[in-house]
Amino acid sequence: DQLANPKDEL
Amino acid sequence: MNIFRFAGDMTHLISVLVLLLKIYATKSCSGISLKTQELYALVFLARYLDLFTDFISVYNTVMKIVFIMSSLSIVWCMRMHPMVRRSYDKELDTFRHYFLIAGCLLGALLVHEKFTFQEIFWAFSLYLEAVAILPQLVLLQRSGNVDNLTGQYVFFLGAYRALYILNWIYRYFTEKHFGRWISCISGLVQTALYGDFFYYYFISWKNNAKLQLPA
Repeated sequence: DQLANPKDEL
Repeated sequence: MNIFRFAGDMTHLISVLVLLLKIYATKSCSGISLKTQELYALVFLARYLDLFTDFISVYNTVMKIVFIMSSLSIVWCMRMHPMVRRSYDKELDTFRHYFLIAGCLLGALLVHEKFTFQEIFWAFSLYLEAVAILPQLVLLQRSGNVDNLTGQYVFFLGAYRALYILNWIYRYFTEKHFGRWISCISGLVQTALYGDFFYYYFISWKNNAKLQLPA
């Protein structure tokens, strides 16, 4: 399933 | 990390450094909208709630701290610093930015990835960043001539999100699970709002003339 939003961006 | 995103982060950092340079070198914040600076401080505080909980990389953590500290110190400077606050165009910077905050908060409650505290504030920060430049653009139109550092500040601030759009396109084609519609759509709206500024900025650069925004 879709990964939870990867918060790897600023 | 890809070159577009890194270039975007560096452009964003440059915009902050140019603004800090302007304020500390000229001890003046004329032409700068305090409301836009307050909105940006809110954007970073709302977006980086995970600063102490999710460690991504040293670079990520350091940049988050730099953005939070610089935005708060600029707001502090424009409100408290005896010399800087005197040059603030209080009567020109009248955009009712509280409506922007309320609107974005409502938007985040309606449209978000997941109904969790962190995701709602994350969506809020993206919507708010998309419109945060409005008070500054209105102030530029009202204050007529724009000094170089202020013009460069707004230019780099607009350019960074345009580079992020290239980053999202790149990631869309290179990563399977890449669907960040909230970021992409907010980023497109944000960059579009700079459209006419970019146009007049290019004209002034081509004619080597002073940047003039039509009232």
